[in-house]
Amino acid sequence: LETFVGHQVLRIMTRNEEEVEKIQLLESLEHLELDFWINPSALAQPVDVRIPANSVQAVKAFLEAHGIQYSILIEDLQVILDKEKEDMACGQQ
Amino acid sequence: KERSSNTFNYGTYHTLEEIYTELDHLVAEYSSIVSKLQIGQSYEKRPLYVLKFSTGGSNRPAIWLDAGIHSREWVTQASAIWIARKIASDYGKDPSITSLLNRMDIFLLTVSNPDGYVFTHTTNRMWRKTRSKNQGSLCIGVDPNRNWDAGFGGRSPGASSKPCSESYHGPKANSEVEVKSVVNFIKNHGNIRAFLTLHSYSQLLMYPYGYKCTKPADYAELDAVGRSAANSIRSLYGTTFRVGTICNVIYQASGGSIDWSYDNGIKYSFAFELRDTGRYGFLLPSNQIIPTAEETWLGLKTIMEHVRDNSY
Repeated sequence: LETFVGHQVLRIMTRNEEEVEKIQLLESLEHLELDFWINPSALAQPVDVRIPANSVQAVKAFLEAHGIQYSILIEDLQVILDKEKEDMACGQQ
Repeated sequence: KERSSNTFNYGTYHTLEEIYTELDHLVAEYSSIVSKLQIGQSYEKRPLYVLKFSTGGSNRPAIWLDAGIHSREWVTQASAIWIARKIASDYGKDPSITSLLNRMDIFLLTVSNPDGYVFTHTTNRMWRKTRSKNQGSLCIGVDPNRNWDAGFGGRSPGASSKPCSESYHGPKANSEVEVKSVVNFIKNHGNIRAFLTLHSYSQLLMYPYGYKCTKPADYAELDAVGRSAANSIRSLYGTTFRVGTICNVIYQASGGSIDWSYDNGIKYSFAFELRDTGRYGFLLPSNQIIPTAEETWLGLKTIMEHVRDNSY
């Protein structure tokens, strides 16, 4: 079973076309293995992205360097997945 | 074997096997209006089961509803199984549903992508695509909502030609047997009047088009019905949905199911992106399944009533 310890989900608020393009640049960097839950689009729709643990710092540094606003939607994905599994086990009982 | 299935806990997530068992329970409990059809098999040979809600007649005008085409969007499969029971139990009690089923049939595919759904339980909770092998690539799976024959493979940010991408459109339209099975069923039925599909998340209610950014011929009517449905959703718990064409609300994305259904004459084609309450994304806690299903049902019902009263 794939685990997601340390994976974070960031919610990025792009404010203009230029910032959307920067996020799309991030999307193209396959080695970061980013999983966009909500893809960057032209609108002021938030962009949600799951970031593997070993890419979190690099991505945050990139966003901060370009002054792009973000918040942490999920601090550690595995914690929520463990809770979900627990709920399912209770439900089955 | 339990006679009644009201022990099924709709407030928790279930495995594919449990969902399929509950389908059988619903058929047994409401055998006068509910039957189960198999419309095909997935890539890994799992059955694709559709519930048919019908009070008789032959080849009546019908409404199609599906969930779970993106396997990690668990709240959609969970909502669909709750909605299945709601439709069955409301017939004969709710005048609106009774009059709907006295004139039309409803087909409900609760798990459109069973291989992906099982994979999210056994291997990778984040899995979205099908589990088909891509020739010449180590990467598995196609995004089944980019694989429909609607602007297929078009240059658009929302669909990729790379097999390793989450939104890979596949080698050709309908390459995914899960998509092909639905296409064949709908073409063979020939009298589907509405195509409704549940996704998550981000609280959007969309209508065509996604593969192009021009308005559909029925733009005014679809927009009005969409807004009315969004108001119904909001009336329960205040969950606000944005309404518009796929291209306007999100981005241009080719090969989507409701574009295909609309271009094939099914006027009332809508896609829902269910709630996330701004906190959990695909990992909506199970205690929000029932409120999500309840509010979604109000939106679906508004659209279904419009379809019932506006035959074309």
